[in-house]
Amino acid sequence: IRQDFNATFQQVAADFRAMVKVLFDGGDADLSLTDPENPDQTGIEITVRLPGKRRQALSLLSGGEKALVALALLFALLSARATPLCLLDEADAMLDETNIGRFCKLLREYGRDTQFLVITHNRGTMEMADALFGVSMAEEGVSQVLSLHLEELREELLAPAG
Amino acid sequence: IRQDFNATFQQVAADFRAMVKVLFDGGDADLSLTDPENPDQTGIEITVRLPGKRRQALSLLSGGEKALVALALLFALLSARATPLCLLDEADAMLDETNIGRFCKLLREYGRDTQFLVITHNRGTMEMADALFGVSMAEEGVSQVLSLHLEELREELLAPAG
Amino acid sequence: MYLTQLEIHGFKTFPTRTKLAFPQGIAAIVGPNGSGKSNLADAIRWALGEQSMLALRGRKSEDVVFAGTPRRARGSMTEVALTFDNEDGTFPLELAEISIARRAYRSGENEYLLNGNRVRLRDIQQLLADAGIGQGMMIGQGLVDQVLAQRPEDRRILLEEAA
Amino acid sequence: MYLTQLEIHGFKTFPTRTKLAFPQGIAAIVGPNGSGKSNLADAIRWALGEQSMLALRGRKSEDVVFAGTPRRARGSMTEVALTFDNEDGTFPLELAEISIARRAYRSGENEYLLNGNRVRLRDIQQLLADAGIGQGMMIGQGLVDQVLAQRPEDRRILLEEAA
Ligand SMILES: Nc1ncnc2c1ncn2[C@@H]1O[C@H](COP(=O)(O)OP(=O)(O)OP(=O)(O)O)[C@@H](O)[C@H]1O
Ligand SMILES: Nc1ncnc2c1ncn2[C@@H]1O[C@H](COP(=O)(O)OP(=O)(O)OP(=O)(O)O)[C@@H](O)[C@H]1O
Ligand SMILES: [Mg+2]
Ligand SMILES: [Mg+2]
Repeated sequence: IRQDFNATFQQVAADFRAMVKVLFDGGDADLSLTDPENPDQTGIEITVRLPGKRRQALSLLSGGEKALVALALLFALLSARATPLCLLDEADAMLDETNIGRFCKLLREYGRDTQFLVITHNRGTMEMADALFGVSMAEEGVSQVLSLHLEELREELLAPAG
Repeated sequence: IRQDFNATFQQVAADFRAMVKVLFDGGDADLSLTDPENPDQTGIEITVRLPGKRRQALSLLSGGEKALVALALLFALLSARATPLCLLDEADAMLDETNIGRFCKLLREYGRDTQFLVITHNRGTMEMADALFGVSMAEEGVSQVLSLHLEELREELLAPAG
Repeated sequence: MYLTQLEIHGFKTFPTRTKLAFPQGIAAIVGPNGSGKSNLADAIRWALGEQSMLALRGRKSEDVVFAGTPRRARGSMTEVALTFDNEDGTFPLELAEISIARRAYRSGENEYLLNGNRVRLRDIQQLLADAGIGQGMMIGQGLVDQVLAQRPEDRRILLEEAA
Repeated sequence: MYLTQLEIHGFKTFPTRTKLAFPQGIAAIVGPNGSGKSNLADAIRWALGEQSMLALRGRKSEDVVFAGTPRRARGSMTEVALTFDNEDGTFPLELAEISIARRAYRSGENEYLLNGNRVRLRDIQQLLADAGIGQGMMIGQGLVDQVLAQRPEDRRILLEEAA
């Protein structure tokens, strides 16, 4: 069992480093075990050094940078084991246009092995999806869901919606 | 001193209720003191009932609804005392198009007595502002700031930016 | 293996029976603030056995039952059903289609169903673990806090699910 | 009364002297992720006397000094200066223009200046309190946590600033 954990950990750490390079166009990252001898109790430390910057505490990173680091870890975990289903609720909320493009490209790539359901307010993400569901409240306090096409959605968004 | 606090509190509570009605097109809200006899130690409870919904714990509200409630409280505090300077760092991040419109309308209104500096990724908010500053990193790790006009910004956003 | 259908009834802001049919690809859920998008995600996580009411933004079990509006009485129960295509045998069951459902009553009881039969929560949990589906990949509306800001010990759980 | 100018030197990602001239109206700050927008806001809050490094996303005082890049050596000090138009006398001083500045050295010392003269932190704090400027209205990149998710006791402080 410990072999499994350590082997998985090494793979995820390697994928995490690679994923940070992809999402930030460079830079470096590490996952390390706080207690390698005790896989049942160990914690996992995350350190990141972004291009052109010194290695710094995660706290000093920007809102969008932290979101990208979190996504890098998620995609690294998916590289180790492609879970069939993944829900992402506004994971792109903090990202600028360029980073949303990177996020969408990764979803298409990992989407071959994992079914993604993404909640979003971003049009780039909507355009990337295969199917679109619009949730609305025609009656106060009561949700309804419609299967939408992108052209319908643009009208919906432009209309004075609730 | 206690008179001041209680008088202020009553006013902010009334403004908060009014502001929630403005931001949600209805509904009700309350601020209440947990310990009215001890203004130096009292806490402040917040309860909200949105249109068409039952009074519920703040936790059950949506991301955008919580942001609007927070903004309602901030604008209520500004109604009680118009602080000269207010910084808002991506306060609109969770809001949909309609709510950003409401947010911008309130900023213009309160902007007569308060100087707002808003950090944003949203074009509606950018269009509402009187002045626009673009922050970028031509050299890695080094910020530079340019005073921009909206037409310049659209090109900037469309170009493959960092 | 993929989720083909979600059926929600009486869950949060879905008092009436609502069906969504999912493609094999990527689905995006959109709509105004407060319309019910995260509630939809909560329904999926709840049907997959989520035990933490905090993770579903509530405090007690009945918080997920439709609370009522001025026009509609509150609900007395809720049911959410997930249907999966299992042609590739990811679920270790000899069935091409698998359905997992959960019911809760305002009194607090929870029931779990597999292909229409009452089972125990741990049966659902075992089945999902075998299929590699875990709550670790259900990311709520606070990505950074959920994935990064955890204590180092909690991060290990994310990794164990990937092992 | 309004902020007319911000001058940043050696603060976080601003190693060289940077000046911003503000209008009397609403200013929007835009740019890509990680470009330095929140760092700009941090500089303003820091110059206004913010004592909590946590509020500025750091741990120790030197975390706001430019940390260096492969191409540039790290800084040994930082200074941020704010210039205010005081024609309406909001600041209780007989001056049409007021400048508040703060310096910090990598060694950890902090200095506070009012119109070029060394003063104590509490002098700056008193002046800002008289003018009605408070950290309560400096909202960082986590609106809901900062304004709503506080414990009931912390909310009172917001109210006291408005009194
Ligand atoms: N048990 C319940 N009964 C009725 N309404 C509920 C219940 N639980 C939550 N709600 C309501 O659901 C609404 C939140 O819905 P949800 O979180 O799905 O919105 P959302 O579409 O994700 O919005 P956003 O884009 O702002 O995140 C709140 O207004 C809340 O009052
Ligand atoms: N003392 C310092 N020296 C050098 N760089 C620093 C220092 N402190 C923080 N940084 C860097 O500043 C960057 C964050 O900048 P900032 O938070 O201003 O971005 P932002 O423009 O607000 O982005 P976002 O839109 O994602 O919120 C991080 O990459 C961090 O490494
Ligand atoms: Mg939501
Ligand atoms: Mg920022």
